[in-house]
Amino acid sequence: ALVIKGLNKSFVMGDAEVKALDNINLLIAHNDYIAIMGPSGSGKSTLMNILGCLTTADAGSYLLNGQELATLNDDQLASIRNQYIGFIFQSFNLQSRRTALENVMLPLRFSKVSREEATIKAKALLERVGLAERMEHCPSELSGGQRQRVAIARALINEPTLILADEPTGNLDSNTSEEIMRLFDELHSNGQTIIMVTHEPTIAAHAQLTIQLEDGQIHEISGIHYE
Amino acid sequence: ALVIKGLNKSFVMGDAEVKALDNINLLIAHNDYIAIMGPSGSGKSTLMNILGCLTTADAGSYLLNGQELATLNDDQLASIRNQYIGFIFQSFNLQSRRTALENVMLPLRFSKVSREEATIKAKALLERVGLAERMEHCPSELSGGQRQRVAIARALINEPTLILADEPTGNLDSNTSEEIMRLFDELHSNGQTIIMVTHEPTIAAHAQLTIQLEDGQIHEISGIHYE
Ligand SMILES: Nc1ncnc2c1ncn2[C@@H]1O[C@H](COP(=O)(O)OP(=O)(O)OP(=O)(O)O)[C@@H](O)[C@H]1O
Ligand SMILES: Nc1ncnc2c1ncn2[C@@H]1O[C@H](COP(=O)(O)OP(=O)(O)OP(=O)(O)O)[C@@H](O)[C@H]1O
Ligand SMILES: [Mg+2]
Ligand SMILES: [Mg+2]
Repeated sequence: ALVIKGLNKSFVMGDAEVKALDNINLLIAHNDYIAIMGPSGSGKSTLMNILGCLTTADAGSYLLNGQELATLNDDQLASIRNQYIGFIFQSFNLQSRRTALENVMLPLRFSKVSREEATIKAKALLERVGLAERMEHCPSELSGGQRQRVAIARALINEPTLILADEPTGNLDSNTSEEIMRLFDELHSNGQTIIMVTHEPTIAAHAQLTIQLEDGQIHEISGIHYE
Repeated sequence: ALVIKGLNKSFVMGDAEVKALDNINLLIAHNDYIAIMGPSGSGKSTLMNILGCLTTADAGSYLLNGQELATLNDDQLASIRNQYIGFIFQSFNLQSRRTALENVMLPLRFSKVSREEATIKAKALLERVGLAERMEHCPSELSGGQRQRVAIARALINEPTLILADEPTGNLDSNTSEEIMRLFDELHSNGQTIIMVTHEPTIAAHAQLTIQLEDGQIHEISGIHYE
């Protein structure tokens, strides 16, 4: 479960301050499937970066499975990320000099998984997102939607319990988007927790409930919670 | 007008060949507003790169306002781009060490426009896309949708006659997307030619007609042509 209380995050530039998150309170249970929507610039990616242990808040508490993350150092946060979290970035963050296959295998580099097994898992994931014939391409040799799918596959290879997807279908046509949504539904029914930022209502509809963010604050929550 | 005949484009990797565009024929009149849709990987961005004089085809002809572009060298293509074309890239391609304002002004750097006038124009465009308060931010200090809007503003500063927009609303919420569509409608009613790749049917609906691309070929054209 994720318990967020009084989360605040600002960016300071000279004497100007941008308040990206303003007193966020949230409770997300294990195996929830949550969508986050809101205007461009409203704080969605900033919230996801804190949930994903990529950055820390200025104030407030973040309990992940009972552990307070606000006070951890970078190494401790990295360890939690590697074990439990799969993050699909809004701008993909792929390594430009490595192939799709190498990119997907990267998260397992320092794990106990053997290279053979990592290769098998990576190929299966790339096939699953429709990139069987693009495994040896580097990002510059891929279309926008293909890069997005490499980022999706990479986020899933360590079998994370918490999946954070920031605009996972932003560059995908409707058929490919549905394919990804089927994949997410499958992961959800396997017990994984999914938090997904999207600006498309038809994508958000796959989640159990939708949180609306606006100017760094939670404005409303809609949808069925716990069928 | 754009006249494309028998356009072909392949990417060769070792002994594998990816046929990205397969015998494309197209006629787009001055002041047309065209949407291009199709599956991820179907060749949309590749076609846009050729239309935008960023790359050349392997075979076929591309006449832009009566001039054959297939045989031009890089400098000649760059000159045409600077004068007539505004390109909004699927992955934005902003300069990371410059502010939003500097990024938008870049296309006018070697033009006859004075620095003062370029600054006024850039500020007006950034205000128009809702970024008045983010002009001094660099790309890493902007949200995904804010970067996208900087890319849109930059593409418009040289008052291009041909606007090529590759997924211009991919990272934008519905309100901000409508704002951008209003801007495009305005440009269109001012006489500009707009070719827009999108995967969202509600965005494509703003165009006069929609071209469907699939496996590098044009599969169908729908919509009202010349009311
Ligand atoms: N430099 C390259 N080398 C090899 N293959 C390439 C290269 N660039 C693109 N491709 C391939 O060409 C095909 C068309 O790519 P393109 O970027 O035009 O697709 P697209 O329709 O824009 O897709 P998307 O909707 O995902 O952005 C893809 O299958 C892609 O893998
Ligand atoms: N490093 C930074 N320095 C200053 N301001 C920042 C920085 N990073 C983000 N911001 C600002 O914080 C606000 C929230 O950004 P965030 O990326 O969380 O928005 P978002 O909801 O994900 O938007 P989008 O839908 O466009 O992706 C934005 O107004 C942005 O300009
Ligand atoms: Mg974002
Ligand atoms: Mg593309």
